[in-house]
Amino acid sequence: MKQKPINAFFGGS
Amino acid sequence: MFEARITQGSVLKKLVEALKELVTEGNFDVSNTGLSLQAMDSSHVCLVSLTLREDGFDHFRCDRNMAMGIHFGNLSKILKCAGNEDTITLKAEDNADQLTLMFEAPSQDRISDFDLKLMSIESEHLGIPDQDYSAEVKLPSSEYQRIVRDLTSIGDTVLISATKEGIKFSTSGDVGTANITLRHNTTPEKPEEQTFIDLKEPVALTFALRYLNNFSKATPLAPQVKLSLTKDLPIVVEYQVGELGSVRFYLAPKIDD
Repeated sequence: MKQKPINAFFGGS
Repeated sequence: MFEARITQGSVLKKLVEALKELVTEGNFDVSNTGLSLQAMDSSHVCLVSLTLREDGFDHFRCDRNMAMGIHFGNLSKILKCAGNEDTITLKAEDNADQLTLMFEAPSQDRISDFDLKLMSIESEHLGIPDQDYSAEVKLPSSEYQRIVRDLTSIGDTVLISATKEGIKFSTSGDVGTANITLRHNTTPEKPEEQTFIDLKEPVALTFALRYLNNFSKATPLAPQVKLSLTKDLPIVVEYQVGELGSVRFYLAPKIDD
């Protein structure tokens, strides 16, 4: 199984 | 000028103990609404979001927005020098390169101050949307701690599935398998011992136990913890810190290759 980095789920500002 | 005073200084001690292994450094963002922190762990799979409201402090003043770069291991060393009953005051001049921490014993006969060197930290600020989750579960924080600790001794990942039957935590490893199911239970008289399951639709997600176990270091901060789950999105593990604010941990799910 793989895991995406957490910042891939939330937009940066 | 920034100044924040909290009579119950032990809360700050517990907060930093809860965070310091997960995030080595991060910015305390202070403004006239309070103090906040967003920081990712070194592998960037989880995010800590801390919000402390200005009205939760006994005194709060912030003339200018500032980002104070903190090394949490060093802050922890200083906070260990504060007594559990001490009042703690945080102070910094505008654009300061240090944060002063003042500890006052309840009897007022011992006052100490420590200066923590601040760091310059480049950090990405993530926009976390308010959203509805498929399942929200509130349970005693000690129960959450026990579940993730027990399962960590069996496996590396946990499948969390929420259905109308309850919330099930499943893992497997070299020794075998384990399943723990909690049901909605409002029988205990004390609200903090109850389990509330708010299910909009069934959901099942897999997470690394190491991180869920690490989040449980926040157990001393709150009697209850809230888990929020939606398909393909990070789990939110949230501890309300009394009237002061909250600490939320976000962990990305494991997905099939």
